[in-house]
Amino acid sequence: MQLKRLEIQGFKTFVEPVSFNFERSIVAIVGPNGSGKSNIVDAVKWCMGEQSTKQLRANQMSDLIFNGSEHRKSVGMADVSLIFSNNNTGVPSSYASFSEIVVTRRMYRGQESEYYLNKDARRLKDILEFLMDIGISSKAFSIIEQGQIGEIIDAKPDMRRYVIEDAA
Amino acid sequence: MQLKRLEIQGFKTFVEPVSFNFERSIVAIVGPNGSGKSNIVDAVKWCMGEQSTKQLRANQMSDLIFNGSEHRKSVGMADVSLIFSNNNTGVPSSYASFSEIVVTRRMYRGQESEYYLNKDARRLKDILEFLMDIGISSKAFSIIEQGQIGEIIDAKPDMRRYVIEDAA
Amino acid sequence: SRKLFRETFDRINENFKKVIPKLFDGGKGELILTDEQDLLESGMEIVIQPPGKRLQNISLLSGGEKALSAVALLMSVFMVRPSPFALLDEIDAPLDDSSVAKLNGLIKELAANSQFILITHNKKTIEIADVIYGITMEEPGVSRIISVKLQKEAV
Amino acid sequence: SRKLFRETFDRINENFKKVIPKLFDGGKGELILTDEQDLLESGMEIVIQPPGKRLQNISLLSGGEKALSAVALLMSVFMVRPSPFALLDEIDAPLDDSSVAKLNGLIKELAANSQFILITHNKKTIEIADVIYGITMEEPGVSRIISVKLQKEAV
Ligand SMILES: Nc1ncnc2c1ncn2[C@@H]1O[C@H](COP(=O)(O)OP(=O)(O)OP(=O)(O)O)[C@@H](O)[C@H]1O
Ligand SMILES: Nc1ncnc2c1ncn2[C@@H]1O[C@H](COP(=O)(O)OP(=O)(O)OP(=O)(O)O)[C@@H](O)[C@H]1O
Ligand SMILES: [Mg+2]
Ligand SMILES: [Mg+2]
Repeated sequence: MQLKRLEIQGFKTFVEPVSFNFERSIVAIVGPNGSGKSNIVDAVKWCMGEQSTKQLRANQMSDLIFNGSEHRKSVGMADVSLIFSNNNTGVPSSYASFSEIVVTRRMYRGQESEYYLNKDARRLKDILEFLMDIGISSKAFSIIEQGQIGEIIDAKPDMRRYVIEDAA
Repeated sequence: MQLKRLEIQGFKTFVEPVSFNFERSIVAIVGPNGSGKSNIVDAVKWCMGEQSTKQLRANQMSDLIFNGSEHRKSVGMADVSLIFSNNNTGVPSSYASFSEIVVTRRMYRGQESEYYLNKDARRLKDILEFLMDIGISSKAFSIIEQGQIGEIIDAKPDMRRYVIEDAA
Repeated sequence: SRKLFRETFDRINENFKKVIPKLFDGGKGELILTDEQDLLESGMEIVIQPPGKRLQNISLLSGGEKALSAVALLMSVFMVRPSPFALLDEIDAPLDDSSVAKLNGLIKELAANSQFILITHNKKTIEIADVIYGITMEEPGVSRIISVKLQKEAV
Repeated sequence: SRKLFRETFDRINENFKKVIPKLFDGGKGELILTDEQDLLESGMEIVIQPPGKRLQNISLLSGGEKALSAVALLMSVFMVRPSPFALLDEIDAPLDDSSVAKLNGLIKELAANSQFILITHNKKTIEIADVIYGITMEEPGVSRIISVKLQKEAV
């Protein structure tokens, strides 16, 4: 499975819908301080089922939905989708027939999150299972937040074993 | 008081004696990763009486003395001096007659540190008092360690009052 | 004493309100005491509103915005009570080019009264220095000073 | 299972021993299990010896040396089990120009099998990208994509 696209709408500063095409091997994301680059990392982790507001740099879940700006009102919904393309390696058998798998998380202000796999409503547990099958999770070593690159070095030895476990 | 010079010998990677002249207003220190730049910050904090090994990026006090390299043996002593010039502002009266004040800390492997003010042996308490009189300390807001610039923002409100207290 | 704390706080806050818009190209900043009645125990809140954004909790600021806010506070304190020196280790690491330029502008302004020692990898920051010390490990494991470059006198 | 954990550890360690000298221009790196008899609970030590230096506790490494060591581990894992993507937010911030060049060299090598999404301010890192997304806040408080630059096909 490869990540093909990321679509964000209403999440933090991405009030306008945006779509990132990740089909090329190396994609750089640039922009001034405070422009919203790390919010993209939060959007990806949230879509993958992250439940901890601290891990999403928020104080409460409603901080994840666009809170407004000088000239715009806040909105009532955040919606993020990760689109994976099926390149026939590492695909769980139940999804072998799909050419694309879309993982979606949607949240209305003050309500619980809704999860979808290819537009079918699912539970969080199903999303986490699917992501585990394809070898990724919001806590995976392959997502490194800003300022955290040295964390694995400063961690205690027993905490480091997850790096091997994830890959096993 | 202004900082005029810093002299280091035997402290961490500065096994050879070095001297920095800080008389100009803006001094830049550059060099490759691992070359010893942050060790200079540790040397300054240590000289100012810092007692916590964690604050000095060490596991024990002997980590502060040069531990050797591929071609050199470890040494037995670390010695750091801060030389302040008396520009008649902010000088404690007991030092008004000196044109220079030299604060020195020296440590032999396995022994307690020795402190000196203008080559006279003193106690740690005397050094801390002198530095407080001239408006600086190893925990002062004006020494910012690598990666810690955002710390005051993430700190709790009660912790932040020291910034005002130091300046008062 | 309470009176001294209050006076110092007010002066630092006055500076902070002026420095934030300089560093952020607009916007507002303010320091707020959590308990004005008890000056000996009160904590301090930091309020930052980057230009065009809603007022939000400072924990939601980006990495670069937090660094700029911290620098603003440091400089505001320096204006009230310059310390014998400031030793800053790679404070420009999280900043983009335009933020680095504003930071360096502010350092130049304050350098008349204070001494700044800046550890950096950023070429733009090196440009504002009067003196540059190069640290090398030509002999592996041993730090030495390779060169001291004196920049031309600022005209 | 124990056998799988052991095998995966050994393969990652083999890679780690090769990647460290590449990133540090020499030196040695190794992963060590704290308790070989109990593979289901064992922790993992990371041993790094930069070129020409004595073997020391990794907590004494510099900011840049820690970042390079962490990257070496990440890439060693990737070589054994590439994940659908890697999302790295300013991992080059603590690195000097020569370390950035080695990091980017390694990313290019692995990009054949894996996908890298790099958030960066560093011009050298931008140069290795196939696609560059610019994020802007021309409308304050609102993030948009300003442009997508496709780099020329690598010949
Ligand atoms: N729910 C929300 N609604 C509106 N704005 C938000 C919301 N959550 C966060 N923000 C804003 O997003 C900005 C932070 O964005 P982000 O951390 O992605 O910046 P960045 O591009 O990574 O910057 P840097 O280069 O400094 O790391 C802050 O200014 C914050 O106020
Ligand atoms: N007592 C000691 N004896 C010998 N070497 C030491 C000692 N203590 C620390 N070191 C070495 O000093 C180096 C770290 O130096 P320092 O943190 O100053 O680097 P730096 O120039 O700040 O690098 P960066 O740009 O990556 O931050 C490490 O390689 C460490 O092994
Ligand atoms: Mg960021
Ligand atoms: Mg350093």
